[in-house]
Amino acid sequence: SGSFHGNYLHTSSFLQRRLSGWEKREMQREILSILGLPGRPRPRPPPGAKLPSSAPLFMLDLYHAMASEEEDGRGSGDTDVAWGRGVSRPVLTSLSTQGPPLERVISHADMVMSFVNMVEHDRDLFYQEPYWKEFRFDLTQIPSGECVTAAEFRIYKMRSFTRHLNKTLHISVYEIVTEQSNRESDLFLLDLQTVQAGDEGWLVFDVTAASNHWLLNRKSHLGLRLYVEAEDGRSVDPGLAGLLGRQGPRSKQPFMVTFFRANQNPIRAPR
Amino acid sequence: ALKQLKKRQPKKSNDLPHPNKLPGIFDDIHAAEGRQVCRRHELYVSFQDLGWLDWVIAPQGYSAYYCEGECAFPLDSCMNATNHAILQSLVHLMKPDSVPKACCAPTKLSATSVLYYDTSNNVILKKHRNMVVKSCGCH
Repeated sequence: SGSFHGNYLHTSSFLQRRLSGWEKREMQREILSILGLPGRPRPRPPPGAKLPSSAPLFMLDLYHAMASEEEDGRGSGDTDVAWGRGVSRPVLTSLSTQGPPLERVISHADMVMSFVNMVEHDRDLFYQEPYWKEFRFDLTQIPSGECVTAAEFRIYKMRSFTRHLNKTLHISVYEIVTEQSNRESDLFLLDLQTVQAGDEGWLVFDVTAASNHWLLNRKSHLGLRLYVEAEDGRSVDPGLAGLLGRQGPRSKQPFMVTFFRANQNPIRAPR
Repeated sequence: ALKQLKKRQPKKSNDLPHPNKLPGIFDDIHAAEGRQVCRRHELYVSFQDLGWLDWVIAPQGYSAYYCEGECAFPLDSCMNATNHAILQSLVHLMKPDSVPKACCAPTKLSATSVLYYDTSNNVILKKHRNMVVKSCGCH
């Protein structure tokens, strides 16, 4: 309802000056600073990004669950209200019943970050046993002043390519602690799940310990390694066990979700 | 300032108009000046207008609200006023040049969540505290 006169916008209650381009940029920088961002992110959509990939879909489910709760007023409250309290597990199904409940994890978090798998190494049937899959994530974008409250590695399992669908499989995820050129890498067991070969859905592994190590020493980040074993201890190719990697559909690609709690309020640069 | 007031209070006790002695005086001020009481107003922050939707996934914007209006004595009963605001309003009546009226400001704020891409195409869901005005009042 305002009217323009020269460089000024007259409104019913106050006189507002038009901002110059520089002032607009400064103001945007100020808003970004409040949001805790050093600058405007410039994401580059990866090739074939028209189809939604698993991590953004999962995060969008999480966002909608929390937004609906905020609208209901359950999570909106005052300044001390816990975030997303009582949020139900997002749409992505999980075969896992282990690990900390998602709602409890979220309520302690200020930020949830998903990481797409950047590099995948396979030691499959063309190699000697044991077979494994390795995954790596780019953690360089984690803002400083955050501490990890929980971290999950999520991987989709199809029905195994085996005749015995009721066969039991043990799937274990390790942190790669050190890599050796002349011998096997040093590994640290993070989580173990037992499933049936015929099961299908998302598997969730607790990788909180590894995330904490990586956050403390970002140079030491060597990734995760996944093994599959049959009940008799024989190594199973993860691909044959039905575990999908980078070659799978975009909506079923593995990713990592990390829950952070801010140590302090972001420090804004004085204007 | 407090000490000065204490010393002066006995001498100038008649300077403070007592509502019972001056019936309706404040109501007249309301009516005559048509003052707008402190309340919450609509303010929508649009990420779309900021041109940020290439990295902000959700929401497109959010209702942040703002507080505006006068905090003039007597503070309306419907208003969320602190005891200090009531006292400050009274002192303002005595010394309008040295003590300002109480401020109309948010009394309750809540968080909002933003889902966005970072430069590495990771997706971040972040809760930002104290971004949405839930209620306004006189402070």
